[in-house]
Amino acid sequence: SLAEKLDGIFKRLKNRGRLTEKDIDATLREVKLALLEADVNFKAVKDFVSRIRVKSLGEEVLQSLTPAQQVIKIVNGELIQLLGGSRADLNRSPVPPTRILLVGLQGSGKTTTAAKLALLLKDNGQSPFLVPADMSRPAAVKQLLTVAAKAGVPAHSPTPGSSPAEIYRKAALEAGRSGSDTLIIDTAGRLHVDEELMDEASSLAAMVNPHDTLLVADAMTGQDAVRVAEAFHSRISLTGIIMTKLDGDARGGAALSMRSVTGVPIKFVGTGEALDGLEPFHPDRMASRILG
Amino acid sequence: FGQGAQIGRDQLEELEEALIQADVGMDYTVRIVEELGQVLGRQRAWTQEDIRGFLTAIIARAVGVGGRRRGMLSLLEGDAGGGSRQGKGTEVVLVVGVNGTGKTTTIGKLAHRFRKRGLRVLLAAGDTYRAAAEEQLEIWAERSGSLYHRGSEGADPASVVHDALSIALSGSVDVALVDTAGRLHTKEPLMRELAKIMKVASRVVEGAPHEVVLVLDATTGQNALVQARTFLETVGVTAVILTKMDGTAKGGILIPIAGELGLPISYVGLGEGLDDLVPFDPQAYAEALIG
Ligand SMILES: Nc1nc2c(ncn2[C@@H]2O[C@H](COP(=O)(O)OP(=O)(O)OP(=O)(O)O)[C@@H](O)[C@H]2O)c(=O)[nH]1
Ligand SMILES: Nc1nc2c(ncn2[C@@H]2O[C@H](COP(=O)(O)OP(=O)(O)OP(=O)(O)O)[C@@H](O)[C@H]2O)c(=O)[nH]1
Ligand SMILES: [Mg+2]
Ligand SMILES: [Mg+2]
Repeated sequence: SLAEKLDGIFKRLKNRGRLTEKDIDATLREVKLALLEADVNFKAVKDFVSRIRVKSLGEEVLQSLTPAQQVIKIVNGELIQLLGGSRADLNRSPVPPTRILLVGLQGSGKTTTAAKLALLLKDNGQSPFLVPADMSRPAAVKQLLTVAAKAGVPAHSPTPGSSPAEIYRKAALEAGRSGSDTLIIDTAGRLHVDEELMDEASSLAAMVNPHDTLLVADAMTGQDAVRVAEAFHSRISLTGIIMTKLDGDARGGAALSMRSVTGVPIKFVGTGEALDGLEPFHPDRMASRILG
Repeated sequence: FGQGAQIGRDQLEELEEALIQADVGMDYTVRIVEELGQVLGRQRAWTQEDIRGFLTAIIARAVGVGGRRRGMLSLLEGDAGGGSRQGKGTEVVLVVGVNGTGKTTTIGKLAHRFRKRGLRVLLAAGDTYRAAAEEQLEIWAERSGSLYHRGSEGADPASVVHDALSIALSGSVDVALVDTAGRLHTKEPLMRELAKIMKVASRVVEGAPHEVVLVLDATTGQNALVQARTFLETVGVTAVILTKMDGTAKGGILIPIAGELGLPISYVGLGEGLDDLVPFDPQAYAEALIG
């Protein structure tokens, strides 16, 4: 682990008397390696290391009997702050319905997350309504209708051949009639470099005018995470990120990259395939996971 | 670096940065840069083009270490020395990987490729778990002109595979592509289920599964290496397919995967349609990686 590596470095350095700047740089190299191994974006790592370098050259570290622990403390503290110090909740409309739009790359977990989110809101006393706006992936609508039924949440049944905009309009009317207070819209997976699909998402967002536009992103995403988050955020103005598949062993460095580069808060994490696998995001847990 | 080498410290850092950003990982980035250094170290002044050429060659060789395609997949692509399997009964290809990487879609694409060669193909709906997984595969069977078999409601995946392969044998199917549910490699009961599916397959068709294809997502970072290691260890993988290379991710993780595990990389997915699958080309991959 990083703590053990830093301990080892400092033990070797201790015999040479007072710690120097060069000694601290040796430990910062280990921090850099740990973060890269955790899939934190290269540039984000550079920024992070220069931030903690200043703090690591302080007297608390240089004079400490346990400098490794001090550095870990600084790293951990900085990570937690960058990941989003305070809790980020969903936005709720004072006048229903609240509208939540889910977007993201192919296979990231949007459809499953839509149903999980609906169940969470339902258990919280709200009355969510699911909108399947993915008409391109084979059996995508059936998938959402199936998980909606499992969650015990009503969903719109789209007319074959309709566009996402048409589906949304009809669904909104239907939801209104059934007294639902929250609309959760699932969209097709799309590449951030697919102009046509990004335009489609952008116009859908303009039409829906969501209270939350959430990027559903896979926890195992690598260096590309920054490019993806930036592209989605610049085209569709995100209000939050949902990081999925955290029940695996991916370190999840993408969380730090996405959050620190776009400033968009991580609101939830997906922790399993079942519909109860959605939890609020905890920066401190994510920090220790990233550090390994 | 040797005298006359046209590569300064800044350029070296830029190169390291490019490889890291391509998900090659620190370990293999260092190896590649060191190898480049040795090549450039000879007493000569290299041009930028020379350096690019050397680097591309190093990367192409590194990623091709596991060889390319073998067995039926090699036969499909008409690779030299691919041998012939036709008329030898049903070839069974098991497709595995973690959730959402593109297994089901890739099966559709592979089926299409086999069908274009005039082979009889059957798609087995081994994902009995995820919502609408069977319906999704059925659509790919229709699109590719393949036979399709699914189990009854709530059937056990191993029994679905058992029945599908029995049908394939009696129906003189050339290739049976078996879809499985996405599963995180960290979930032992799910990995055991996969082992059970393989055992059942071997009882129906001799030597089955003849191929175990691990489908990896190009957007995945270092965890792809862990996935490859684990799947290889627990069920044995014979080929890798890397999907979603039509995005901006460069798939650099294939280098440590090839280097450490010696796995052949057979195809690359470049989109969501039937034709969006190309045989893996180390040279093209290397050129795209260094951009
Ligand atoms: N283990 C685990 N699997 C998940 C999680 N979230 C989603 N999945 C699985 O990931 C796979 C993809 O999920 P989908 O909901 O189909 O993803 P999607 O983003 O809607 O996919 P597209 O619509 O094709 O872009 C499925 O097998 C899900 O069961 C999670 O938090 N943990
Ligand atoms: N852009 C792009 N999308 C792809 C590619 N391969 C698959 N996809 C998309 O990725 C998403 C997930 O594909 P699936 O085939 O459902 O993935 P899977 O591995 O079977 O998913 P699970 O069974 O849920 O684990 C779908 O939206 C596919 O269209 C590819 O090469 N490029
Ligand atoms: Mg979906
Ligand atoms: Mg599938």
